[in-house]
Amino acid sequence: TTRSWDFLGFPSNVARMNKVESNIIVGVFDTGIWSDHPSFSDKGYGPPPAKWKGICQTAANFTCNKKIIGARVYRSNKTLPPGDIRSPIDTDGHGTHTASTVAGGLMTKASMNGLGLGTARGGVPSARIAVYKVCWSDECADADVLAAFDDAIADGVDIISLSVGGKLPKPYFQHTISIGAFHALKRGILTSNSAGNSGPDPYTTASLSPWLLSVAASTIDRKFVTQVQLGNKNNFQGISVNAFDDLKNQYPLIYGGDVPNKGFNSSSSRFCKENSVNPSLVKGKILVCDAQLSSKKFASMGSPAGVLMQAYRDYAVSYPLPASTLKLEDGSKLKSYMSSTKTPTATIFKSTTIQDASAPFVASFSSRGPNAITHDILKPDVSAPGAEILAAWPLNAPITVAQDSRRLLYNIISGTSMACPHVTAIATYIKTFNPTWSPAAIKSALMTTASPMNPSINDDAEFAYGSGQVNPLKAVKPGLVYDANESDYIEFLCGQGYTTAMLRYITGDNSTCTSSGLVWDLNYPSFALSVTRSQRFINQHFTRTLTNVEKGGSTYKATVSSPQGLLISVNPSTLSFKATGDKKPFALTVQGTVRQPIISGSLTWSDGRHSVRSPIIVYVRS
Amino acid sequence: DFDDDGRKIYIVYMGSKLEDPDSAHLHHRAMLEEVVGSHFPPESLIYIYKRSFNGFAVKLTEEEAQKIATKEGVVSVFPSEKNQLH
Repeated sequence: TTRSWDFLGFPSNVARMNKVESNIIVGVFDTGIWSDHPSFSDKGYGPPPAKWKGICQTAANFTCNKKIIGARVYRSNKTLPPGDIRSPIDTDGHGTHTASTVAGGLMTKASMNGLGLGTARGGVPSARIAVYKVCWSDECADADVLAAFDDAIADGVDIISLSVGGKLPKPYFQHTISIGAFHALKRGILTSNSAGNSGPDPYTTASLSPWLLSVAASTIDRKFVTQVQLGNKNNFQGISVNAFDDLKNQYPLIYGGDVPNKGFNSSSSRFCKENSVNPSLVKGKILVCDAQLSSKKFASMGSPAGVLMQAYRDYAVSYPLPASTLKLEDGSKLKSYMSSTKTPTATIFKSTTIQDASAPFVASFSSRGPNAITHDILKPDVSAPGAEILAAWPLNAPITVAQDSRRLLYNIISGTSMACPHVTAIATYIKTFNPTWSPAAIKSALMTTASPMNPSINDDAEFAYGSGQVNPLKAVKPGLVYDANESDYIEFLCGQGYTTAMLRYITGDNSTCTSSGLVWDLNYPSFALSVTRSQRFINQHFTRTLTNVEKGGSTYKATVSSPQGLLISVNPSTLSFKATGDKKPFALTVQGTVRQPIISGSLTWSDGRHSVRSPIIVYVRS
Repeated sequence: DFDDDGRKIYIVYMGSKLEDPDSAHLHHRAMLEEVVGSHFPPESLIYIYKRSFNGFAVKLTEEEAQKIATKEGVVSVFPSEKNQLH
């Protein structure tokens, strides 16, 4: 966060509703929190907001304060993995990182041993945190996540941040996060959820219900690189977060393929597969591997001085040893050098940063749409920084793997988990200025003001980035919103095959499926249409209603960006709003021939001051 | 995820919260005794969801889960699966 908020155009001196912000409670469902971190100091805070009905499950080494006002623990599995503690205390680090990204205080001179130096901060630094520990080193069980929703909604949280999810798409009412988020929205609580890290394949996101705010991870313009210098003075710029100080000397290079362990041959040791390299032969040397490895794999290598890997990477990872990942061409040059001399050597320097002009783009790991449950609801919804994010870390948790003895107050990690709390914070920021807005209105504000992202560097276009990269300052004043309430979602569910009886259980009232509840009529802030391979000609109507959320009246005109082959029309194309809360319906029609797998367009309503943009995507379903 | 007796944790989701949430456990217990029998061990009931919606998490066999799914008032029954940190 020492760069991400500024990259989003959200400086630390931004106008704030400080008193309102300190009355907001963010529910963070995660691995707990390390409450001793200075990011969570309660200096200057008053007592918890009067609406707070939660509790603090105190335990050894854990107490709440006026910043962390609540903490609960959920563990349905009787046995606890070794090293885990039945306490809200975070022994992993993930929960501390996400919570500080949402609502951590301003911490100057924050860095990971000098890397990423700057002011680390939460997006809403005055907000309160309620911790719901649902994740352990072995699982985040559905039963526990649902129990946390049951409590958090009743406890009085204002928003929920959930950087957790399953791998497979599930029907909405067999998916605990969708169930919990549905009941949350009934109480005016928005749930922000990470899209997942199963990209870049299509249909990999499991965060699918329209009432969830599903967040993809994008890059920022600060990129960590790690220089490698060979004995012949040739330099390569590799990718990693190497917080170790420069190696003082040149170290002998050793190729994994040349040092197979007993029971292995070079075909596996060249990739440094687990236990495949002989630890005694790599000790004190820099090991060269023909693959990218996870930190967990380092444990079987023994104690090399460093590791050089080869792969294409769009984000940097830290390791328990000095390490860097070279691109394949540089890997070839490295091996040519190794074969050209009898005593090849190299050294690995501490990481530095470079400016990445291509940012933002969606990270390869970020899960992609389309939506596997409702094909014509676009997912994910928005993108936010989720690559190489520096945020708070507990001193009781290793920064990579258990064997890593370094203990630091900050760590740099990547994932849609890191993107999600950025969006939670912005949603909270919006709520501080607009306390009466529904979850759908806040979601709409975030989506329609998002900055479009570049499809030429994101092959999957909207299925990677949704509406685009969030823009906090625009989102707080969107002009118009696509609002929706429980009954709108119920109508949508009618069209999804849910029966009246089932929906009555869910709502607790006498809801009846009176209309067909067409997906294209749900007041969603984006437009998606799927076609089958044989269906080339399309003629689809969408209906929407816009609500004016600015003071006074204004006239908006529609502008459509129609991709080749499609005719997109809007009726009416001008909407006049007389006062705040004024609602105006319109219809959007997409006609034409589908010639490509994904066709993107957009609809923008503008009154000269506000720009309310929605992506329109037509795609061939596989 | 299965116990020695072939049971695993299922979530029984029953929609919006009851008007009298404190009576939730009576409803749930009655339903469980009907399906599993009166010998139903109390420790098998892992959670009662009653503060914000209605449901429970319980250890069941697959057959018992299928039976509960047919009961009036039940929206869905599904195994408690593992989610991952992202």
